[in-house]
Amino acid sequence: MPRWSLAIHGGAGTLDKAAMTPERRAEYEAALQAALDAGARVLAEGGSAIDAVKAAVIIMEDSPLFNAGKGAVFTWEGTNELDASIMDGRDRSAGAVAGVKTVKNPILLADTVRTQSEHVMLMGAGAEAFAVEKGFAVTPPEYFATQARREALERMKAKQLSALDVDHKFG
Amino acid sequence: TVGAVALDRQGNLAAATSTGGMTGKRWGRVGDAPIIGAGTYADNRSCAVSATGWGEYFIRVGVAHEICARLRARQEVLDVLAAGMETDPVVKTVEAQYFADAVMADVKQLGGDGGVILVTPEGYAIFSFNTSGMYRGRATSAGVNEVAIFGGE
Repeated sequence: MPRWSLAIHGGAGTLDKAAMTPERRAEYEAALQAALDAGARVLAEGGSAIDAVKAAVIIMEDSPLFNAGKGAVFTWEGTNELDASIMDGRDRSAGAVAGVKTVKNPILLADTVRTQSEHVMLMGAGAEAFAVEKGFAVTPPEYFATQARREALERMKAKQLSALDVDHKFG
Repeated sequence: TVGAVALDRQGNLAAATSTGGMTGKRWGRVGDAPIIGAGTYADNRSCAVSATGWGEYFIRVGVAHEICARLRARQEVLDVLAAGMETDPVVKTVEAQYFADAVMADVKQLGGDGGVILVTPEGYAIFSFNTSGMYRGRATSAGVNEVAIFGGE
């Protein structure tokens, strides 16, 4: 049996094989490998599972290729709102944040909620105030914005497609 | 959405998920990522799970906790019936894959799509998704080191 193990994901969906050029594929594979390597390094050196998942997620939050951190999709209002959560299987301690806009790595804030608050989940302005109190730098919202995601929102708006208009229930 | 699950040398599990949500979301809409039990769950007794996909369906199914709960319940029953006999780790892996697929089928049945990653206490890293692809990767101390994108890879 393996002594340590790690799995990562960078999102799932209807991926178009035709649009996946060799160059683009290489870009994604390199980013995934970098995240995998970061987490695996922690585990191979005897580090904790909780540190390994943070190390892997941070790499993907910092990559504009994935819908998290830098490269997050846009809301209808044209902002980037970030959610994250983390859980430790040892004691089932958990931390989560929702709708934050100024925290570079939301997974680190979620972990700080887990370890330095008496709560499980904080949201919006309150979560951001908690972040500042705990020493997180305030990241300008422009940091998260990418042209590809902005164009995706514009395409959606052009089609008049929104959560309100779609003819089915969002869960 | 991005996520990671891990088992360390001390036998501890952890899960993490981070996301920007859904393009064009309004009214402070929240998906499964920050909902413990839907998009993220970890329990040393069963597994660690991180999810990605149409999050509100994952919330309704309670995907991450549901997978862990099925694995834990199965183990608890076996512990009673088999009086502590060890189950073959390979069988446990097949069961974990089965439970993950079954829960994802439940999501699909409601109309949702996406995927999950999970790691078991035995150290097996498992994927399950009902979409054409999922950006994913896994590595273990036994030498597994792979990344993939489309289904069947």
